[in-house]
Amino acid sequence: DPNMKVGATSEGVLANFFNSLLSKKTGSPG
Amino acid sequence: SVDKAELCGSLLTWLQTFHVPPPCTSPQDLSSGLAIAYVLNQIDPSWFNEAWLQGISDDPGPNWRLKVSNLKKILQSLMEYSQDVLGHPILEQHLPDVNLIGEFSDPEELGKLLQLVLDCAISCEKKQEHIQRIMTLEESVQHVVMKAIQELMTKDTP
Repeated sequence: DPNMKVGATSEGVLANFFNSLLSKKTGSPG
Repeated sequence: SVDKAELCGSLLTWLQTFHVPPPCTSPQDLSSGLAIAYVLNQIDPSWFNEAWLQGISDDPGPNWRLKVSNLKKILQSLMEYSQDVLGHPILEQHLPDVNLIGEFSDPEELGKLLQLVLDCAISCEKKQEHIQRIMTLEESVQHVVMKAIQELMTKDTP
């Protein structure tokens, strides 16, 4: 499929999502 | 939005990774709130501390009113934690009906409650530990967890 992007596998999507959560700053009351 | 009954099943699997003393294998096990309270104690022992844990009845038996009382205490603490520690109040649409959980072990409402526990885990100071643990779960479970988190993140959607 020429439209399929590299890294768009299910595993890749999950890893990207959770890694982005890990890099987010912990919420604080301000 | 995420199917809350499916969410309940997947978050039950996640909850089991905490290895808490109370049974934690079915919605019925969670309906007393005790296992959830132990998980919250592991997530942030400074907020959900020993004194708080002792305020949760450890043997409500079949008395659903006692279960609901436990669940109300847990929900109240979750709301305060979210507001005061995490800095984002829980929206009304995400609040579970604890009466339905205590009386009928309703998987949909239980799914909503566990979604709030998940929010604490992935937002607290020890979030790295919790997120990495989620990443070791089965892919299908991770997918549901991801959708649940995304749903909580889109807070401005009615």
